[in-house]
Amino acid sequence: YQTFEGDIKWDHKNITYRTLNYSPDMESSLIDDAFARAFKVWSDVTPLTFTRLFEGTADIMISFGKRDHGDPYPFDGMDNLLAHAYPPGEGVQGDAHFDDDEYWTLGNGVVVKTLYGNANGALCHFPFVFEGKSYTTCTTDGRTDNLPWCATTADYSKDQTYGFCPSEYLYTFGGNANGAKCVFPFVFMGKNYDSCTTEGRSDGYRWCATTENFDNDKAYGFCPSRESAVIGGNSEGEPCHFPFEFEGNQYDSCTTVGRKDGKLWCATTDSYDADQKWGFCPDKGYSLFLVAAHEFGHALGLEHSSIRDALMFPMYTYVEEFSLHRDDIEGIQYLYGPKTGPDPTPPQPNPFPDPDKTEPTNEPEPTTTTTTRPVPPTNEICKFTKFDTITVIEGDLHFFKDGFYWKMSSKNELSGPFAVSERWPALPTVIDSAFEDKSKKLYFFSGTRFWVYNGESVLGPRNIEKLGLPSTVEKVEGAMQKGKDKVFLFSGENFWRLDVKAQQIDKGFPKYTDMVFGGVPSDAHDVFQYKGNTYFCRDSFYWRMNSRKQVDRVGYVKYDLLNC
Amino acid sequence: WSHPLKSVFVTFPGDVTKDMSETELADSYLKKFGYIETVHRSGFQSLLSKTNALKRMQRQMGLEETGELDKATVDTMKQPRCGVPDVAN
Repeated sequence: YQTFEGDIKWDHKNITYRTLNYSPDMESSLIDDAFARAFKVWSDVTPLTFTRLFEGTADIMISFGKRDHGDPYPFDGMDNLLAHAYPPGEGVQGDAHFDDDEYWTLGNGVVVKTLYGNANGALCHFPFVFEGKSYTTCTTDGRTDNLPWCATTADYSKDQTYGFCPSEYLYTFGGNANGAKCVFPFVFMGKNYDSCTTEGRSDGYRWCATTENFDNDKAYGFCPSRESAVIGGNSEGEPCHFPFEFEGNQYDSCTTVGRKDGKLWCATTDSYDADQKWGFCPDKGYSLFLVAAHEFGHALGLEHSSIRDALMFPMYTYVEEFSLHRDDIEGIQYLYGPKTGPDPTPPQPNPFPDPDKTEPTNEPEPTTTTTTRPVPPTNEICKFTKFDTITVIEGDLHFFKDGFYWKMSSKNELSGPFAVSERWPALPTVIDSAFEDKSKKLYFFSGTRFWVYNGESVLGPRNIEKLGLPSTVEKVEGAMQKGKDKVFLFSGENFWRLDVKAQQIDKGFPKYTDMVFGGVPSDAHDVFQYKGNTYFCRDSFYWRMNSRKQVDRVGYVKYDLLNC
Repeated sequence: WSHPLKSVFVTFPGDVTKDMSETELADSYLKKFGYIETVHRSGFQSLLSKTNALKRMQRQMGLEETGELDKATVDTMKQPRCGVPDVAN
């Protein structure tokens, strides 16, 4: 780690911060929460406390901006520079700036927090099923008022929990209208506007009037980005228009054609050739939490570390389960010392919307009209880096994720997604492991329960302890056929041998996975057999072990098995 | 025999093309992040200091310290990152 020259640091421990504005990419409570968690990273290991101010000057002033945003270090559009922050001190010192030409998420794609409805502000669950169709974005299907909504569980038909998605028809942020929704059409400089606009602004932010006439009332707010809106280009905030025409060809989905950088883009009108309106398609985005935690490290007095896994390493890397590196801890404790005294009360999660507002009010529930929305494209699977389970059923590889499955035939033809609940109605959303035994019975494991499907009939759920697995086993993560009536079951770093006929674990087990299967990860979360090889998966990778127990290939599940 | 498809690249309106050469990219990166001084007294010193700057950058980023603008170094320079300089100014 490094500290700024002269070990610049705050001379007090009760640090204040203030969020000056918000990004349209995420609902403001999610942004507040990301910042609060980012500060907690540092307060967990030091005596520092962080208090949020809503007015006046705070030690750390946080803002989003684009390009020239009021300091001598302009941002550079999408990618490359993500944010910067100043070391502790007066004025701009200690402040943190985030480039709003980036797509800010929690690092793993679109995050949509719902409003109203009956889900208490829960996040949208993508994909979700409504009326037998699968949706990967918010939809207005089933409604007559054009308000986009989503389900907050995998299956709306089953769970009936839903909320409305951020849109200018629900609220605005910033501005001077206290979050009032847009009024369309509105008049600005004598001209009528039917949608949010960037006219009149040099920063590219989309806004609208919250009364019929901006010229008279001057009431306005900024429009939240919809989850399907394009990023950058010259149509930021507009949705893709499918199909669109480009160079005389029709496109039904985002494409990289025409670009050297390989980024996916789309037109926002029916013809790029005619209108030249375009933007980048939403991707995983950058984790506001991770970037903020890094920037706050600067704001507290840390410079860049040369340790790649440290938070203060200058380059961005997404990690799902973050923990502060020893180097960061030593750095910050060099400046402020270790945490002393009892643990503070952990910050409360952001409150859900005011209960008064979360009542269904007069918003009708999604109705069950016929929809024309197509099932999402099969290659939607490519956005996943990890699956709940992968197994072979009837000779086809099955990839399970969040209540859906895809099939890859032996001829490498991919189909799906299919709802698990349609084919195996007794199963829960998340399947940890599955296998098909020699008599074509299907075994599914989820947590400490398992089900056995024989055609349409089902047995279960039963507790895995019935099979002789110890009560300490929290889930079965992989299964591998061993001979006619035996199956290896994997969990953690151990595996057991199940006698399928006797429905009991054999004596002499568990054994350590790495003692028997050398060269594969000892904590694989998916194990399955396919075409004579055994695959051990961890994160986005697989280790392939041949029949001679040699690891002959390590590769990507996504690219090698799914042909993404 | 099939002919390879002809790729047509388009300059999109409003798109910020970062079509700088690798040398330009390196110069800009090394200056922006504090590895190289902006004022050089002679071309020879400039060359020396750029090699050293590259080595310093490679060390910071955990790359092999070749002092040359190799592919790994260029790729690293294109990655998303924090705007705070790596070398104190």
